[in-house]
Amino acid sequence: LSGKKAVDSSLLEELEEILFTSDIGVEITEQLIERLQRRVDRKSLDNPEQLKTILKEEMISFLEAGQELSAVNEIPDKARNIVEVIMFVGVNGVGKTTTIAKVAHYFQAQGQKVMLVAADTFRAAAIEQLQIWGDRVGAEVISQKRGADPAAVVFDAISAAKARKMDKLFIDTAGRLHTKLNLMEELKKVQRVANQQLSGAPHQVTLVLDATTGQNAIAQAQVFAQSLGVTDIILTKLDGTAKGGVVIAISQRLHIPISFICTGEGLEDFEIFNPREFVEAIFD
Amino acid sequence: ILTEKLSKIFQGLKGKGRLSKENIQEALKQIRLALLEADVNYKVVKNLLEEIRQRALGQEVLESLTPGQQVIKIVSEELTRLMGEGRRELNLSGKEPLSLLLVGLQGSGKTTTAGKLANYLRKNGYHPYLVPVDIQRPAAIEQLWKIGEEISIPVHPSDSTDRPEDICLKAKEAALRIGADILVIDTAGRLHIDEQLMEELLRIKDVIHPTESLLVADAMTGQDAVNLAVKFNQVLDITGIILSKMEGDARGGAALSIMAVTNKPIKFVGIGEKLDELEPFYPDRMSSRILG
Ligand SMILES: Nc1nc2c(ncn2[C@@H]2O[C@H](COP(=O)(O)OP(=O)(O)OP(=O)(O)O)[C@@H](O)[C@H]2O)c(=O)[nH]1
Ligand SMILES: Nc1nc2c(ncn2[C@@H]2O[C@H](COP(=O)(O)OP(=O)(O)OP(=O)(O)O)[C@@H](O)[C@H]2O)c(=O)[nH]1
Ligand SMILES: [Mg+2]
Ligand SMILES: [Mg+2]
Repeated sequence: LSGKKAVDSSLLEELEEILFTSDIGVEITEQLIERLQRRVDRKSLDNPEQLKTILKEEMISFLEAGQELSAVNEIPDKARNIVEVIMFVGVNGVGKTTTIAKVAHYFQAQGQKVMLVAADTFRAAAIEQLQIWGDRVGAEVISQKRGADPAAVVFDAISAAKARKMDKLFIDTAGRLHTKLNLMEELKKVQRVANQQLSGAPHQVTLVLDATTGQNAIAQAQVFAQSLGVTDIILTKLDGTAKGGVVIAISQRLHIPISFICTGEGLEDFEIFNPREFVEAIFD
Repeated sequence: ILTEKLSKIFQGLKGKGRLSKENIQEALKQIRLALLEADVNYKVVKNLLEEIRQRALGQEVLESLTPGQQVIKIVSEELTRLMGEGRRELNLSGKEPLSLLLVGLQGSGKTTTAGKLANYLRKNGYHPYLVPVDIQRPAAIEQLWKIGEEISIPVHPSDSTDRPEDICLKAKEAALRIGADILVIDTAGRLHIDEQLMEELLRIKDVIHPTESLLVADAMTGQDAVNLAVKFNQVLDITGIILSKMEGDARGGAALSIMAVTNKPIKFVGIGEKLDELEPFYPDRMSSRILG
């Protein structure tokens, strides 16, 4: 009878290293290792492949718990002919503007009529950047002058989208740190004004997270969710070496589904989120 | 926070003086968790903990009347030592016009930081010239143009059909003509694993001979900080780092990781989106932030 009851410690350290260096974080790593210890049977204690298989299954189940609320694959309520309004939010530089272009391109390829709103009225050349993407994608961009009230631009855009019977309206907002309360208030105001112009808008609030971000992504998700209600997350820059493991903690704690992932700077670098592939990539 | 946790571990020791092995083990465990939660890289934490462990088992703690305090002091000293190395002022000596080259991953804050640096240089009596070399991102050149307008600093009219190296050469000639003494060069964001784009940076460096090659990194970067830092340093032999978005609540462990693997100094930190929101890097402030 093997006297061993626990996984060999150097093997455990190897697995921990994979988890930690993927930005999975202390809390989730501890939970995963504990589940592993409970689930593994004696004959597999020394079998690294079997241990990895168990770990992967646990990680996928954490992610799938969050995915249950995913509205991405819902068919929009076309019978009512209401434009679906989706607001993109997130901290500075994560890829919101570029991601909007990809999402617009994705839905256009499915035959939907999409329109964009340049509601980042703060940053230098933010409007121009979105306009160039709008040209490339073939989607109209509603904008005003730099310095305009973002809520006012959104108000105009929603009435234009309604008038032109658009299927989807994507709102690009300025990057902002979640610690800046006045900037979070600005977003809340955009949300209120959108709802005034079209009851129920914005129907989706998509939080864009950068895969190179560490544990701070959890704070970002918490504050944006608390402040606005986040319907889904898009994870960008997975074409680098960062694994984005922090989304497992976000999924487990906040149950926000991940809708898409981005893997590059081009319009086609865009995929529907697949928990199994995501977890496999962590162990690659 | 860590200092409270460590105080708890050692509080039963008043009058006893000596630390037990268990106390030390527990303290090291708490330090490790605090550093990992602060995004310090796993391997960097491992090495750092070994340094701390050696010292914690040594005479200075053994003979101390307040061993707990001594351990806390060791941790903060080791962190500050790791982050305090290297010359932190900009190297601005050499034949004019000098060049400062900004590089880094996509979205890390290079373009904004270029503006901040130019603003800082002008306040210190220099005549900077901003050079946009990002011909790939939509409206990147316009972005730097608008930034230049805001702070009244001339921006090179880069031609997006030129190669980046040629833009830099033309900018150098233009700088001489207008009497500018420092070029601040903003490059396109790129992945450290993109060999072609990393080679492009090397070509730019070989053509312009910058006195500073500065890696602009995001303060909220996680474990990946070591990968990108090692690669950029390998290819360019960077002279320093600028950590952006530091005014947020990211613990900033990336700062420690990057300095540990490159031995290069963090010269500045970005503390906001405005063009005057740049300040020097203070290692002791950073280490207490990382320790939480
Ligand atoms: N490699 C890579 N780069 C990306 C990806 N998504 C966006 N980027 C790049 O990241 C940089 C920032 O993208 P933006 O779309 O401007 O980000 P943003 O969130 O709108 O930025 P702000 O509006 O300034 O807050 C650009 O250089 C993009 O090309 C991705 O999936 N992979
Ligand atoms: N909060 C905050 N935002 C910053 C800071 N520095 C830059 N930013 C913002 O970060 C975002 C990205 O900045 P950019 O200067 O466009 O970044 P970049 O590295 O040039 O991006 P690419 O050229 O696409 O690689 C913008 O929204 C900036 O305003 C900072 O110190 N604090
Ligand atoms: Mg943007
Ligand atoms: Mg840029």
